[in-house]
Amino acid sequence: GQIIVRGAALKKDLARVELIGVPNKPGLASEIFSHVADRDIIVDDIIQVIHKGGETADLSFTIEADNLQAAHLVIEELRREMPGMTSEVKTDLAKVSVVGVGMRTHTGVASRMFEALHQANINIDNISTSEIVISCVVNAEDGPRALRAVHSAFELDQEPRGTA
Amino acid sequence: GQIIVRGAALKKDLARVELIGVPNKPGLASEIFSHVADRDIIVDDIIQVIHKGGETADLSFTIEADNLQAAHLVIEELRREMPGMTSEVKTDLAKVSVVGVGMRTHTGVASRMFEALHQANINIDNISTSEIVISCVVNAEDGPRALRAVHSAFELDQEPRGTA
Ligand SMILES: C[C@@H](O)[C@H](N)C(=O)O
Ligand SMILES: C[C@@H](O)[C@H](N)C(=O)O
Repeated sequence: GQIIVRGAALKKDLARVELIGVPNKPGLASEIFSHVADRDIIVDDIIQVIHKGGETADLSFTIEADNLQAAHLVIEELRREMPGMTSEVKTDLAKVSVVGVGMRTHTGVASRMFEALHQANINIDNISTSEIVISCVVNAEDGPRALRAVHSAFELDQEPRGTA
Repeated sequence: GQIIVRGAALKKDLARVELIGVPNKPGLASEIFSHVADRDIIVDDIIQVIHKGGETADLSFTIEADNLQAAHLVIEELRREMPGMTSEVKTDLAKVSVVGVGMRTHTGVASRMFEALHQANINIDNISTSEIVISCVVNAEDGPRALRAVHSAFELDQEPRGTA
């Protein structure tokens, strides 16, 4: 079907929490996010990849930066429950997203977005894509420039979109 | 705002490709996906997490299972270009998704979905969530049961959704 890129948006003031080495067995994603929800942390996107042939998982989620203190408390609670787990927190991030419809074979759209950021010499941190939204986390200072690069690559300049 | 879960869907016949240890510098996401697009591989979702304090990235994407042969060729090409990179391919997967609107603080919805799968003793492989879609990759054999568990958890039983 036709791929239509409707717009791009920039979400600012994000931080990224990564939990590394979560045992890959049923119930742990639920356990982790009930802790997160209990502390009223506002979660943006969640991604998880599996490692070591299925033995462990790395769970990464972006949060609003003013939730960082609560996030650190959750990390401590979880590390007590899962001693093998480690964590990485990165601050001062932003997320640039391309929104479209019919991006079922959206590789071409994703490639174009990744290449736009490459041409702007902007490094991509977390990536999360679906048929509807392609999102790239970047350093906060690169955010506005990343949005312009994507607007330009998808010829959205004539119809500026607001920031998210 | 109000979180409204509209429906759930099951996508079958997926495989997952994971590229581990991709150097974390601008241009590599673009490089990888232009290779993938060149071979006409139909990509479902793409996720990337960053490791080692920013040194490397792990890129994971789901593809339609009949693209596996092409995917293996791409992996070989990429491994020649990026000698430090390793890969993991997992087959016989399905993806169960919950679709909603206004899931901006969607942690509660995500928790509920993760817990539904936990109660069904179904292990979650890759996870990818946004304001609109929460997706969990599971073993193919768990797919139909995962869809039922999610339908039940969100009380969608009365309005059965088709498979994707
Ligand atoms: C790691 C975690 O996602 C686990 N696989 C679960 O199903 O909960
Ligand atoms: C790893 C890869 O995503 C790299 N960070 C890039 O920007 O292309």
